[in-house]
Amino acid sequence: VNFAKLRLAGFKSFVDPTELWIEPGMTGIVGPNGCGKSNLVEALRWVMGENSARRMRGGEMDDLIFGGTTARPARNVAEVTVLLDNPARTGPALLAEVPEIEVARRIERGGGSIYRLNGRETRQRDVQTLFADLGTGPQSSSLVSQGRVGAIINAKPEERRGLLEEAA
Amino acid sequence: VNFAKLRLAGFKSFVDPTELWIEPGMTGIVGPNGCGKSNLVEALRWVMGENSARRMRGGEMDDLIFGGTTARPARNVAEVTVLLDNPARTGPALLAEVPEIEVARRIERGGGSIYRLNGRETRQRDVQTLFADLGTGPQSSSLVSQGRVGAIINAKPEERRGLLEEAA
Amino acid sequence: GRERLLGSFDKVNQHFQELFVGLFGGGRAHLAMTEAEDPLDAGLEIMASPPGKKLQVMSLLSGGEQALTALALLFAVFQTNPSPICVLDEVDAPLDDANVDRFCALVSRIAAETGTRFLVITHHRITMARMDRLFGVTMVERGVSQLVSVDLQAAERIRRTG
Amino acid sequence: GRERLLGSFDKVNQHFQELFVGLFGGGRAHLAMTEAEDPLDAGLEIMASPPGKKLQVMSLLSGGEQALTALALLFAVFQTNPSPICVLDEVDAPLDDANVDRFCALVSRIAAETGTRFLVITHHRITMARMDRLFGVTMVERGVSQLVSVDLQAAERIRRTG
Ligand SMILES: Nc1ncnc2c1ncn2[C@@H]1O[C@H](COP(=O)(O)OP(=O)(O)OP(=O)(O)O)[C@@H](O)[C@H]1O
Ligand SMILES: Nc1ncnc2c1ncn2[C@@H]1O[C@H](COP(=O)(O)OP(=O)(O)OP(=O)(O)O)[C@@H](O)[C@H]1O
Ligand SMILES: [Mg+2]
Ligand SMILES: [Mg+2]
Repeated sequence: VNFAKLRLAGFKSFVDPTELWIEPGMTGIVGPNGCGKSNLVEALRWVMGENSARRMRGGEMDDLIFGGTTARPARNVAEVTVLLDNPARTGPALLAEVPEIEVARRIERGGGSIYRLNGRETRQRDVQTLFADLGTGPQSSSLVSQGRVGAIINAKPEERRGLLEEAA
Repeated sequence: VNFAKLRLAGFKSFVDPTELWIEPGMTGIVGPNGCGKSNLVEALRWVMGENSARRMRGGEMDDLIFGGTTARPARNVAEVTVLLDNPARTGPALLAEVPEIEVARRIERGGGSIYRLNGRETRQRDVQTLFADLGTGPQSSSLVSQGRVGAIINAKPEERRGLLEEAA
Repeated sequence: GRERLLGSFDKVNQHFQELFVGLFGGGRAHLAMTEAEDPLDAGLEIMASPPGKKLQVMSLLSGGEQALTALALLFAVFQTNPSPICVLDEVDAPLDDANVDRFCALVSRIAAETGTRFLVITHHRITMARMDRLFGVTMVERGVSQLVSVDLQAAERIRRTG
Repeated sequence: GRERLLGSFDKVNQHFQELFVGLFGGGRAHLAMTEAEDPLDAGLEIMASPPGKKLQVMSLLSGGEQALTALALLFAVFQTNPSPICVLDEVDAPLDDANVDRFCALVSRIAAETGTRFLVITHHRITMARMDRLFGVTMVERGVSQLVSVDLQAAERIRRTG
């Protein structure tokens, strides 16, 4: 199963619908300070089931919804979708039969957030399990946030044990 | 009173006697990863009275003494000297009469460290007071360690009050 | 649980040693499990010494050396159990040019070996030039992010003018 | 004690607003004292919004924006009560080229205004070129640091070959 595309609308500074194709090999993302590069990483963590606003640099979950600029009004909804393609029909039992898996998460200001798996509403736990079975997830060590690369070295030995569990 | 020169011997990776002239304006320091640039900053903190090995990335104070390489034996002594010039004969009462102020700190493996002010042994408290009167010191916000520039923003409001005290 | 953890320790340790030597051009490094009644409670110690230097406390390593050591460990986990995606947000910021080169070469090797797809956020010219494709994020309208596919020349321009 | 602190707050706040607008080319920022019975126990809040963006929680600012805001605050303290020396260890690492330029211009202005002597550790080519003089730290003998005075060409070479 591969990650193929990330779609955002109303999420942080990505107020207009935006698509990021994720192709094999290495995709570079560049741009000036403050333009929204790290926001893309948080969109990916969020759709995979991240539950702590603080880990996405917000005070509360509503901080993830576009808050407006001096020229545009704030939005009340944010939605992120990740498209996984499944050419070899492998993957966890849940989805072994389908060629594509689309996971979406949507939040409304003042309300909670809901998940959808190929269009059907589903629980957060099922989404987190899906990504865990694929060997990733919001807490995966393979999502290295800005300024955090040295954290593995400065962590306590017990905190690093998670790396071995991921490798198992 | 100006900072004019820093002299190191046996301090971290600067095993051979080294002099860094500090002249007016901006002095750039460059070099590959791991060559010793940040060690220079720690030498300056240490001679001004820094008392926590952890703040100089060591486990204990002896970690500041040259530990040897595959080709050279470890040393047992480290010494750092900072030379301040005092052309206008201003400066704290302690030293208003002299044209130059030389502060030295020396540590022996397994022993404590001693300070000398223009050649005469002096207490740590006197050295710390001297630099505080000059508007600096080991904890001064004007010594920004690697990776710490964002820390002012992420600190709690009470932790930032120190900045106002420095400005007063 | 216990066998799996110890089995994965051996593999990760093996890969970590090789990757460390590759990234630093020498030296030696290894992992160790801390003492604990039950291996499931043990921690992971990192012992590393760059070429020509003595083995020492990890905190004495420089900013760039710590970043490279962390990347060697991260990729060792990958080689043991590949993840479908990896995102690296300005991990090359503390590296000098020579190490940026080695870092890029390693990412490109891992991507080819494991099939992991990499998203690499960077300000480094050298890293940009080594990518398979580039996206630029701009804020033509202040406060509103837009994503555009770019070539290396356009990326250079965005880098310079912001 | 109280008068001094409140007096210095006003001056630092004044300088901070000017420096922020200079570094970001617009926007607005100010400091605020948190509520406390005794001003000597109060904390310092930072409110900042880059040009075109709404005022928000500081943690939502990007890595580069946080570094610039922190530098504006640091230099505001300087302009209020200059320190004889300032050491900046790779503070330009998270900045894009346009912001590295603005950072250098500010350091050069502060050095001229306050007489503070700056030691600036950097890997950025642009920052090196703006310094009054350069020292290279090398490890010709592995594990042993040596300091040499260099010109820009030599610094470029050290940067590239390590
Ligand atoms: N909910 C939101 N609504 C609108 N804008 C937001 C929201 N949350 C964050 N932002 C904006 O996103 C910007 C930060 O984006 P991000 O951290 O992704 O930048 P970056 O491209 O990673 O920059 P750098 O190179 O400095 O790391 C901030 O300036 C902030 O104003
Ligand atoms: N007591 C010591 N004896 C010998 N070498 C030491 C000692 N303490 C630290 N070192 C060495 O100093 C090196 C780190 O130096 P430093 O952190 O100054 O590098 P740097 O030039 O700042 O690099 P970077 O650009 O990666 O930040 C380490 O590799 C370490 O081996
Ligand atoms: Mg960022
Ligand atoms: Mg350093």
